[in-house]
Amino acid sequence: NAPEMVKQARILAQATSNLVNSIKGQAET
Amino acid sequence: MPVFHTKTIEGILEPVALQVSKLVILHEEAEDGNAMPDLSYAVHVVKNAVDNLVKVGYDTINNSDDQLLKQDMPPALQRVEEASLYLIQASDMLRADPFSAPARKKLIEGSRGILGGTSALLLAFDESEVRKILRICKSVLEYLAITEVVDSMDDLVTFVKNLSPVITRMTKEVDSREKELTHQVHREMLQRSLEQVKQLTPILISGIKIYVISKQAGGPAVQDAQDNRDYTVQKVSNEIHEIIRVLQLTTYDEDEWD
Repeated sequence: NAPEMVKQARILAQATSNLVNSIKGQAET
Repeated sequence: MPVFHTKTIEGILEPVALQVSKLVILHEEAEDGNAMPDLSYAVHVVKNAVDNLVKVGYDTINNSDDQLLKQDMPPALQRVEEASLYLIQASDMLRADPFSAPARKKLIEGSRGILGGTSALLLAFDESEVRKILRICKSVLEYLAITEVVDSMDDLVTFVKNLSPVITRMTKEVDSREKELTHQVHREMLQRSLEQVKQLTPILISGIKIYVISKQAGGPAVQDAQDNRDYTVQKVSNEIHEIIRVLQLTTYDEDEWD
């Protein structure tokens, strides 16, 4: 399960980054 | 900014940690802000990713016999799940009121929670992986402890046959762990000890052989041969104890020393 957990954590980090970018983009305008 | 002690964890979390830090700063500097766009799709993607991670996390717990992992991982998984609920609540609130200040606060709490929870999860898992390497190191120490009962060539052959695969496995595991660490000082300490173990292993086997031959021949050389053998065993053991110590260090420990 090790590589799978790391893989899922990476996907979550990327999804969170995208979300934060959307929020931030708005906050910066 | 947090410092991640392995390259894998750093690679996963550092980009998002930077983003979240900037978001917090922006939030603190411009509390009112503009109207938020509809975040429901981005939040939905995060929620799916959380669900998948939580599932894999519990599978890992169920398949592991590491009691500390079983104890450390569930709170991290719960933290990630709670954080995703914050994000969903925030998204719902923003759909009703795109200027909602409590919703913005929840977005930040949720993002931080995902980051903190994922960090705790990866750390718990990483510590469990380290414990596996520690077990291998300890099994080498146990083999070294029986050196003193090797007093015939047959014993020596069996001893070498048993010791070699464990030492090889230990050096391989420690070597790949060393390459994973972000902390240069810890890497160098592991490299140095590992190199010592590699150099001392043939000296140890030769020392045991000389002891066995001396013992069979009898005479005053036996004591010297035994002392040399014990000295080498002690040196190898010390290096393995040092490896065990360094493997358990994190950059956090270093900060505490500072």
